Amino acid sequence: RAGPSGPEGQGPGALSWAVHLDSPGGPGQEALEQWADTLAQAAGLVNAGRIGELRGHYLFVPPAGAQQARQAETVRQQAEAVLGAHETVRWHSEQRLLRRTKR
Amino acid sequence: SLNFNDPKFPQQWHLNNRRSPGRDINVTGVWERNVTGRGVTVVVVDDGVEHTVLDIAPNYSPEGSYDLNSNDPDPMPHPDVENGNHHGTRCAGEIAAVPNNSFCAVGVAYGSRIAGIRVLDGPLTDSMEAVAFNKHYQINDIYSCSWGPDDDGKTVDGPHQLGKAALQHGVMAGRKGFGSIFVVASGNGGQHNDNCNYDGYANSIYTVTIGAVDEEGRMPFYAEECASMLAVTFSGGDKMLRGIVTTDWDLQKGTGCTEGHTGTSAAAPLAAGMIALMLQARPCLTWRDVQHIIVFTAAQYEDRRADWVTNEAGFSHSHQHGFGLLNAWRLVNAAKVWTSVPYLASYASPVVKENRAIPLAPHTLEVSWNVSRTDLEMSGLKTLEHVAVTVSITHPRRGSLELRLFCPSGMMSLIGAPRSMDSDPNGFNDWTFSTVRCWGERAKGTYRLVVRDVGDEVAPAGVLLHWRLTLYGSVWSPVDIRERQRLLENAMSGKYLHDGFSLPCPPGLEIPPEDSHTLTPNTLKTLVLVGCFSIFWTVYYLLEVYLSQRSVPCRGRPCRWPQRGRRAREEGTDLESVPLCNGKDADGPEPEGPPSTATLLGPDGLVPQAPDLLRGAEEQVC
Repeated sequence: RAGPSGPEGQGPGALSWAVHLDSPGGPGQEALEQWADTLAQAAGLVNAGRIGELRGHYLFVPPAGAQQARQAETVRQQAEAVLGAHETVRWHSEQRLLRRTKR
Repeated sequence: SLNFNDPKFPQQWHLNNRRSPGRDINVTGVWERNVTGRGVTVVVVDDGVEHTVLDIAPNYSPEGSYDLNSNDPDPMPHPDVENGNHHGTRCAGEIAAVPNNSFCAVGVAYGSRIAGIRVLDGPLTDSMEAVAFNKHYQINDIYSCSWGPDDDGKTVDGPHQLGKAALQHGVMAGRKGFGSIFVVASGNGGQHNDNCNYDGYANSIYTVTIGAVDEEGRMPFYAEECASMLAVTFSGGDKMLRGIVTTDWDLQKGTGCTEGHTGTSAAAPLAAGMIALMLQARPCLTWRDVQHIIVFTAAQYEDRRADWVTNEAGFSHSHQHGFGLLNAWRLVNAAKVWTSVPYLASYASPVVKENRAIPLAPHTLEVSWNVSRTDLEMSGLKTLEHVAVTVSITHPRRGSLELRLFCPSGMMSLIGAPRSMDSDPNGFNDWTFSTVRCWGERAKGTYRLVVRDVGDEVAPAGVLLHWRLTLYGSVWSPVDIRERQRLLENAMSGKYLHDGFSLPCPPGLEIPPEDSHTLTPNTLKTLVLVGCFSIFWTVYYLLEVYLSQRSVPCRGRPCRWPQRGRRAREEGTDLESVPLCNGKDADGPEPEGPPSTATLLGPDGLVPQAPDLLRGAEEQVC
């Protein structure tokens, strides 16, 4: 895992992907997490943990130091290629910064 | 009769308006009956909460709090150069400032607990929003969100995929299944001609969309109109009118108290506080009950500019003020006698492809969809709550479009108001507009979407590609709604507002934060191993029995199971045994003597003997 507390600990300025997984081996949380770890690794990323309370949703981030070593575009291409092609990925989206203002 | 020693309480006109009696939220009578939000937790999702301020500390809930910007459990705001991160603390003070501590002010629900989620002090992503909306959702009952997409008159934005999923998950699983209550401010883009139907949080069926009115009940310069507005409450207006007096941070230039909190940001927390009072009165109200009670009790008032329209169910709505002013007395009295609304029923039309040009005003493009009785049979939907329309339109200048939706009753909602500053060339790509103006009306009938181009182009340039209608409501009939209206009016005297009266409440669901009930792979592996061992042992045992049988001849007679002694059964010594051929006793009565188990027991009566050891005693046994 990228951090001890999951996706909350991620610097939001960095590259990251939200991924919604279909459970590959039944409904177990542990199986999903293991599968998320494996998939993230295949995409050249690290599973930063489940997104809040949303079952099957995970945040994938580049491993520490990897983003500097590789161009962001290279990281993006590999991640998109793997996540886009895999049948257990129901949905995925690169996380972008949102503009939100106090009212 | 309540008199607090908080120095700014006399200036908190929104709580007790002495200068203009009646122009307040009508909360003091509720407090007098000990309804103060006790047992309810409200969380302010914002730039942090300074929980050490005297007005907040005693009510602060660390269990419901978190800092998503710094990833730690403490939502303490971080001072910045603009002295700007006081926003969440001010909102928290409006909700739950502690009374009678001689510090500053009093909160609407001063008996409630207040938590903070710090998320606005830094870059924000969809996944962070999703985490915020469900954070500690079995502790936090009400999420107060005084923020949203830019109110610049040209933004069309709202929760993205994860934020939407989190809102939906919150209303289903939050608050023990009664549903988290999400209160959102409708927007401050009035001076930019903005409209809250371009804000996805305001359009969401899962949120309570709250607008602002000034002390005189008018729409302030900053406020936005929209068809999805549920209700309004007080806030500041122009410079001549008073702002909201509340607790403030004491960092930077802060003094711990302010008289200048304003905007729709100041209105939404008042609504959140009033909902906390409702939840104390009746803890098992669902998220939809809360919306219904607001619709049923919000008060229409005299404001000619508001353009009030009364719908078929008798509810008055205005694009400026929603169903009217929130009134704490009415909300709490209604909550006290409220029984839950039926399940949420919905109907979605197919995506209707149009590919039709949108003419310039005064001409219009009108498309319609008829919802028949058969269409609604499956869900049971009879009367409406939210009506949503999802459209895809191309247009080189989005702000020139105007969309109106007509419900079967003829009730009109301006769901897409023209915006002079919105020159976006991309039109709408599956944007969902919503309206609450048909609340309580019958669902069956023809819905009309009327689109026109109010721009100054020479030729029409927009195309309605496709659209879809989604209806939300319940099996309540118009008669049910009228009955509920009567019930509530009967309760408004306050006769049920005492501790001795309470309707029964279901306990709610115990929803674990993690899926602790599912089988892990390791558990499954262990189960498989145990299963394999059991099968192996069974096969071995059966084989052993079979082989032992073969070695015991029955002399041409059928083998019989001996009848075992009653005493043995009573003594619990009746061991499982192989079938024996006890020819002498096979048809006779059951002997009273010692059981024949000795045939299988060893000399000590405990250890079973192998079948071949029995051969020598064959004559005695079989």
